[in-house]
Amino acid sequence: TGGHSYDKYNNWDTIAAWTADIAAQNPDLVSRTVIGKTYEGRPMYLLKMGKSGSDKKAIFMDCGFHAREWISPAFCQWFVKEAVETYGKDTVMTTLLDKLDFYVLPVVNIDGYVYTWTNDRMWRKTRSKNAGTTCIGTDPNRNFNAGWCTVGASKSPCSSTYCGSAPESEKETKALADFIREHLSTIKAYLTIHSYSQLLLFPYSYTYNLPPNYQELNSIARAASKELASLYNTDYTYGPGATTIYLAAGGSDDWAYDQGIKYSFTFELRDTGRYGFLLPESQIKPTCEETLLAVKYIANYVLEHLY
Amino acid sequence: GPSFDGQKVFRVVPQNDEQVEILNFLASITEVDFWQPDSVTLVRPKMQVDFRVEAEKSFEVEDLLKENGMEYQVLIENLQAALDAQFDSRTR
Repeated sequence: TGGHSYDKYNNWDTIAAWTADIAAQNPDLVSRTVIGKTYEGRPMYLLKMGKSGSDKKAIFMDCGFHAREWISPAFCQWFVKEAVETYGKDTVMTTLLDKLDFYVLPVVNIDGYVYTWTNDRMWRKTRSKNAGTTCIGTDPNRNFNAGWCTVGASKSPCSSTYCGSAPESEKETKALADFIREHLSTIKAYLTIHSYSQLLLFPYSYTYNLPPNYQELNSIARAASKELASLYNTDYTYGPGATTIYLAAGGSDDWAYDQGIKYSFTFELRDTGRYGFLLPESQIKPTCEETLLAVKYIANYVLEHLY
Repeated sequence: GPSFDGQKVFRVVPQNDEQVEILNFLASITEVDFWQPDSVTLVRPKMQVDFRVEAEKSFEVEDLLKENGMEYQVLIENLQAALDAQFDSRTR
């Protein structure tokens, strides 16, 4: 794909073209579908990865919930690249793709992502209009039906954490949720990639209550963080969202967990403030390399504990 | 898009409710973009808080923090420079 690079930040048009290209070049491993349209009418491309086979269980992974978190979509692209390049060479990746499907949504909040390239690099929310105000957008990660708008979210459309007019009021979150609901029997893990502060979180964020398989999730998170740190010694904190950072309702990880997906994790990638949302391109490769180790660990665990 | 020239990103760790209130006050009198946590309403004592302020307000913000005895760190001195540095200049 002209202009696309895995160790650079790519704009949306380049990413969209890349999704078509990677599917066309790897028809035995990758296929592309559209799961909906954004508020501004852009198609939401989803890549399905895995060696053809029937009745395969799947892992869903999304990137780019918050528009300004550019390292997040960069990771989803990196993951797809690694999958196609190492299939048949790396035994873990080969087994994963032989036995599981991965659904990869490279950018959830596409309109917002475009806006960060064209208008305001620091934009965070979606770009939908809110009735009765000039303030634009909803925080997509406060827009899911998981304790929706009860704690750690705002009812004000002008707020950066606006929960929206209703759960799944955003076309993007609705499309994502609809897809997962329609494939609930096969999706066994949900991973969502964010970008700030080196965390590996799991449910719950909307309550201090611990999930029934807390011990298992905590142990997976501990091991995955260790795997991640093994490459560049990047130190991740892990734990349930509410106690590890703060109470916040309406997150996609909590929602996915409550749908019955018992392995649900949120990654907050590299950087604890030195660069914030402006992680230099030179750090895309090491960030993605280390994150890939953790994702592969979790995927392999899920494969060994299918339910 | 807008220029981020001179915009700063601050880090503070409010030690008590009073210092949390100061951040709330700050957010009420000027535009503050919270990087971590996502919003001022999530700020609690002892929590690391990173936020961005407009260039013309940055000295005012520093004064307010100093006047109230809040220790702070400037994480990013000039956001525009950080923004330019995110791209690999050798190829762009």
